[in-house]
Amino acid sequence: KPVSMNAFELISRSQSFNLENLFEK
Amino acid sequence: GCFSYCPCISIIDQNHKCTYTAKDFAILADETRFTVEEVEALHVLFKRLSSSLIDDDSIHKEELQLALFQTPYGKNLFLDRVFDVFDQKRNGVIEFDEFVHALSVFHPYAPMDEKIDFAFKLYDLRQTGFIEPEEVKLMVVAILIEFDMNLPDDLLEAIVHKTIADADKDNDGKISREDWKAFVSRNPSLLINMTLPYLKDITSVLSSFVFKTEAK
Repeated sequence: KPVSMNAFELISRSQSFNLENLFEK
Repeated sequence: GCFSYCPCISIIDQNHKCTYTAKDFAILADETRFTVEEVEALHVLFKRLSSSLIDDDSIHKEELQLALFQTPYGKNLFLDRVFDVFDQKRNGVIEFDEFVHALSVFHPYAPMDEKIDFAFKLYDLRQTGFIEPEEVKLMVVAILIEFDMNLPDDLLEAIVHKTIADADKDNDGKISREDWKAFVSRNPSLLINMTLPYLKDITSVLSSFVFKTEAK
């Protein structure tokens, strides 16, 4: 149920908001 | 001139590039959660990122985008905010000292308050001092694109409404810094993206990178 979801939950798990890729190679 | 462009007390070589001295690394280590060795390791990463498109001593937005999303093209809301928050001097590029300072916030041992503050700056897209419903909506839309999902507008509005209501303690319809602090303190998992476990182990992660590069 997306309505029960807090947007910050989505944001914190989003790939586009993950700096881990800086260390990928 | 070179010195206004170059942070710390670094030396400028013949190619007008900054050469960081041991003292620079020591100062940065002193100002952050990193050891001198870790700052040196971050410098290896910085050199790679800052020369990926334009070979200078600064990370341009396209270079950060290339590193994070494997393409220098396109527009990305988060990239814009991450870049702006890293670029403390607001001169349009990320310099090494800014890079180290910003990454220090993502250290597993960085104080929670620093992470809370950094996240607030990121999500306060228009930098008004509040996270407003329009900003939450823009972020949700951007994430739905990432997940290749499409939601009807009423559902989208419902998520935005719930998000603001969850955190808006003073009931003014937007999330203030104080609202945010109280909300994430109750829900620390929302700051999971503010910690990079890699940073605890940065010297070995990056030395394996150097090894792989040399092996190539």
